[in-house]
Amino acid sequence: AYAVPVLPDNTEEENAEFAQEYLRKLYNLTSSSGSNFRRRGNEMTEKLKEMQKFFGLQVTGTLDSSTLGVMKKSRCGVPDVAH
Amino acid sequence: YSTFPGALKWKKNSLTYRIENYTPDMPQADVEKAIEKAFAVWTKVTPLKIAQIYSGTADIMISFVTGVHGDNSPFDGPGGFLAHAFAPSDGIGGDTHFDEDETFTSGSAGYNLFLVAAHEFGHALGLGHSNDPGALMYPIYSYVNPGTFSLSQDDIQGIQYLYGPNSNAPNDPVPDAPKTPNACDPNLSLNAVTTLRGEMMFFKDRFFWRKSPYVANVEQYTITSFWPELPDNIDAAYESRERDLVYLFKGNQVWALFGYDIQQGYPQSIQKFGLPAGINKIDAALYDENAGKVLIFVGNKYYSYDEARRRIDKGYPKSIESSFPGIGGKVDAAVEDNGLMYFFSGSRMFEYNIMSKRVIRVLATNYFLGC
Repeated sequence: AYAVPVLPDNTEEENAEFAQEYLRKLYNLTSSSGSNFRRRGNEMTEKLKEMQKFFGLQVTGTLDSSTLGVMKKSRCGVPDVAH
Repeated sequence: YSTFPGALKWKKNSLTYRIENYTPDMPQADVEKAIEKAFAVWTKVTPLKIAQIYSGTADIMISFVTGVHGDNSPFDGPGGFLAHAFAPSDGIGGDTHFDEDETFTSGSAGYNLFLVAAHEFGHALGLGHSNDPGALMYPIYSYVNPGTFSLSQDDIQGIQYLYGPNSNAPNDPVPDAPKTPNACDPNLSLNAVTTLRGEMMFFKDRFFWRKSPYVANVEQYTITSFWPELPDNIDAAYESRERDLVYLFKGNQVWALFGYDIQQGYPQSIQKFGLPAGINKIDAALYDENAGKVLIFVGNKYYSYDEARRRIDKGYPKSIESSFPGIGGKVDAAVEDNGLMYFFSGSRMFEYNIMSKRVIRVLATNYFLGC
């Protein structure tokens, strides 16, 4: 068993959707349903790196368990001021 | 710390707030008190004066709402986002919304309203999020006792960058404000060190660093962001490989972690380790995998505890200096890893070879912290 915090048994897909929503709300990830799959993937990687850097996590650009663990912690929201 | 683009701040030092509605989670008087205390956190260290009004439009309008609530930033039900606040400006600027789907309290259950409000009012006054895990403006909620709460130096430097110090008490709070331990501080000393299923954890004050063997950098968290029930400033910790548990000690109590989950039935008394009655605190502990014993360090002596027999071995205590020559007689923390023992004393870490019974390297306490 790994040490990292035990996360609810969400499927990989659910975790990816959760992460996308988190990055969309907090890191201005543009909508995840865009046409260009590669561009979307690159943007997701960059936003993940931005979040990982802020929290002092290993900057991998991939959704590892440490990163998901931090995303699942209760926190302050950031209102959409632009709108 | 961070501010909003353009360092948005109020152009005046006298502000008003109005509580538009109340959460049913707490008595109304407790909500009032939590909100008032939360503003006081910031007015204490700035020239700002923030008064409550009971009708009309205040600079900072406070409300408890759920889901979609008209500002294009819907809340998300229990957990996740707890609240949000707008940066200083006319209109919606400064307004603060709490997610009514959360449970707000005056204590450690649910989410402490004072703590959440103090964070949000930091935004309402112009601060963004801080990446200092010890700062109030760190985005992740972690419970601290409101009775002993104080802004961190990071928070104070941020708000005073915007508004300057409190002219009545220009510098009082800053020297006392707690600073988050810096892993690269050459004088760093530690409270406790342990392994945890292949990771290493380094405890200091109300924080811990987590080092995974697969990852170059260490991650720093507040202890309560993982375990609200655990105290700060723990004394010692060790991992029992047999039981797959990590024991954490403070004073005459011990807690147990299974992975990152706190075991039921703890804390228990350290007397469960068969230590002599007069001992109310230990300095360090390590698990000697070679011998299958737990070494418990108290002052300049140590005990060997046999987990299987649940008792202290005969012939103990022994003096640390006699059994571990060269490590200086007293330790802050200790850990065994890959067949070597590491003893931490002040800013030095002694790497000790169990087989040859001697110190093989003297390193800095932060050697493992990736500086």
